Order: sequence, then C-alpha cells, then structure tokens
Amino acid sequence: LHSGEFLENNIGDLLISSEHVAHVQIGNSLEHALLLLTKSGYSAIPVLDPQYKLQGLVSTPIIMDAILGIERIEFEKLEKKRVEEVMNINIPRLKVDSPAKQFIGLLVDHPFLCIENKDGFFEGILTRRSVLSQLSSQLNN
Amino acid sequence: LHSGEFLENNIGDLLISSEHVAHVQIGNSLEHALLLLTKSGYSAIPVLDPQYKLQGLVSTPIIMDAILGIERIEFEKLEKKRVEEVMNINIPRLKVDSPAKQFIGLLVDHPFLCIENKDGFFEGILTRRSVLSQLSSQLNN
Ligand SMILES: Nc1ncnc2c1ncn2[C@@H]1O[C@@H]2COP(=O)(O)O[C@H]3[C@@H](O)[C@H](n4cnc5c(N)ncnc54)O[C@@H]3COP(=O)(O)O[C@H]2[C@H]1O
Ligand SMILES: Nc1ncnc2c1ncn2[C@@H]1O[C@@H]2COP(=O)(O)O[C@H]3[C@@H](O)[C@H](n4cnc5c(N)ncnc54)O[C@@H]3COP(=O)(O)O[C@H]2[C@H]1O
Repeated sequence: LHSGEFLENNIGDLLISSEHVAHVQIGNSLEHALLLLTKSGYSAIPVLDPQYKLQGLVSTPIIMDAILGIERIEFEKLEKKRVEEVMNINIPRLKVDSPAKQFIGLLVDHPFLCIENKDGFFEGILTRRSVLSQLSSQLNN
Repeated sequence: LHSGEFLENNIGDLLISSEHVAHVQIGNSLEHALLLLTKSGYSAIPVLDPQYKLQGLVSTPIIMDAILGIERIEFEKLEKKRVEEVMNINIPRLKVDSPAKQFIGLLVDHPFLCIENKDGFFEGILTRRSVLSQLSSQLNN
C-alpha cells in the first residue's frame, strides 16, 4: 500500500451515482422522510430541491429529535412538519474532481459526502465503505 | 503510507472503551432504546445483558421497522416490545488481539465493531472513524 497509489483514487471511480441514491425533497413531510429512511434502512439521506440541487441531509435521529416533546413523542408533528424545517444544512459539498486527500480527510467525520457537478446539480455520494474497501484490498495485496 | 505501518495498528490503541459507549440492556423497552438513540444522536448501539456480555445491536431503523404497521406507525408498541425481540444478533465479535487485516476488512461493511475480552465481557467498540483518521494522517505525512 503506497500513498501514491491511494492518492490516485478519484471520486468518479468510487461514486454512487444519484439515480441509486435514496433522497427526499425539501417540501416532503417528516412522515414521508421517516417512512423512506425506515424502508431503505439508511440512517441518513440527502435532501434535494425540485431543480435537483442539494439542500441538506436528514436522518432518523434528526426527525425523532424534532418530534420529541417534554412528556412524550409528539407523533402528530410528523404530518405537519416539512423536511426543510429540520434538515442539517451544514454539510460539506464536493466537486467530482476533488483530490483524494480532501475527500478522505472529510470522510473521517462524515459517513458519506455529497458530490455536485460544476453547475451545482447533485451527482451522487461517496461513502466510507468505498474508501475502506480500497484500503482493505490494497492491504491484502 | 506503507502497509507494514498500517498493519501495525492494534485494537487497543483505537478502541473506544465500554464506559464511553452508549448501550441498552436486553430487557429495555423499545421506547427506552429509541429515546437513548435520539438523545445520543447515534444511529446504532450495542445491546448488553446484565452480566455485561454482548447480545446484539439495535438501531433507529430497526425499531421503526418493528412498529411500522400496514396503515400507520403503531407507536403503542414502543412500550410493549423489548429490545431483545428486535435486535440484530448476526454481528461480528472481535477479541482485543485481532489483527489489523481482520478488523479493517470487517469495517468495510460495518460502521463499528464490538470488542470482547477472552472471557466474553464487552470491552468497547472500534469505529470506521478511527481507521479513517489513521489513513488520513498517514496520507498527509
Ligand atoms: N442496503 C444496504 N446494503 C448494503 N450495505 C448497507 C446497506 N445499508 C447500509 N449498509 C451498510 O451499513 C453502512 C452504514 O449505513 P448507514 O445507513 O448508517 O449510512 C449510510 C447512508 O446514510 C448513506 N448511504 C449509503 N448508500 C446510500 C444510498 N444508496 N442512498 C442513500 N444513502 C446512502 O451513506 C452512509 C454510509 O454508507 P456506507 O456504504 O459507507 O456504509 C453502510 C454500508 O456498509
Ligand atoms: N456525538 C458525536 N460526536 C462526534 N462525531 C459523531 C457523533 N455522533 C456521530 N458522529 C460522527 O458520525 C459518524 C456516524 O455516526 P453514527 O451514529 O451513524 O454511527 C456510529 C454509532 O452507531 C457507533 N458509535 C460511535 N461512537 C459511539 C459511542 N460512544 N457509543 C455508542 N455507539 C457509538 O459507531 C458508529 C460509527 O461511529 P464513527 O465514529 O465511525 O462515525 C460517526 C462520527 O464520525
């Protein structure tokens, strides 16, 4: 395993392209988002707008936190609240040509990274799994 | 970054020890587990028995799936069902002296791994973050 080899990895080869990425729209209800997260089994997914631009991330803990009242879980809020109101907008956004050092550094603290093209349209995601799978196969050579 | 260096990583140096790991007991209700997952912000945590032995993992999607009825989310099941009934028992278990090749290979498909001592008591967890942080710092040297 030589860093040179590892640093040659590029996002294009590791990307899960957008048509295979589960996502929700900013205007969807929390109920819709919770059902999709539960059915897909993913703990967090991207939030897009109608122009297919990235707006944030939503996860099951974020939704549960938004409906947790003082005395009980207020499930009636699931239909009333929109994803836009609770999503995490403070997320890294990478371009397809970002270098390996940058995306590996960001994956330390993020389970996945959202990738945009130069016009800002959502291209797909890069996951920790894809980098760890490269590391594991290089260590076994 | 040479594989020799990377393969010298051992679990002892990377471990999050059990007193810092959020966990639930097999007899806890799904409501208790859902509140702990929501408050901690973790998407999955270990399930232990009263002797502090590892029994499985529970996550927010697993709990939501267990209460999802055909027409609506059946929230009254949260108090009635126990963690033991829904937890995932099919998880890798590692000993503290497992080699790097083994735990890196397992982290490809698991966000974290549970570590036991030779008597089977829960020692702590090894996360993808800890391995990616090693990789990132070695690539930057
Ligand atoms: N249906 C499935 N089939 C096979 N393995 C599965 C799986 N669901 C989860 N996993 C495994 O569990 C890891 C954590 O999934 P999680 O949903 O917490 O966290 C996921 C999820 O939040 C997001 N993600 C991954 N693939 C996605 C997709 N197609 N659409 C939307 N989000 C995705 O990226 C995070 C990291 O993904 P990563 O692959 O590194 O890591 C995944 C993968 O190793
Ligand atoms: N409170 C917090 N402070 C700082 N960063 C946080 C955080 N909560 C989550 N993260 C970040 O998000 C990643 C995914 O967290 P998640 O809860 O899905 O998935 C976590 C969680 O299911 C479990 N985990 C990690 N630390 C834990 C702990 N102390 N107790 C119980 N479970 C833990 O291991 C998985 C992988 O952890 P990893 O560190 O690789 O990856 C973490 C970490 O990079």
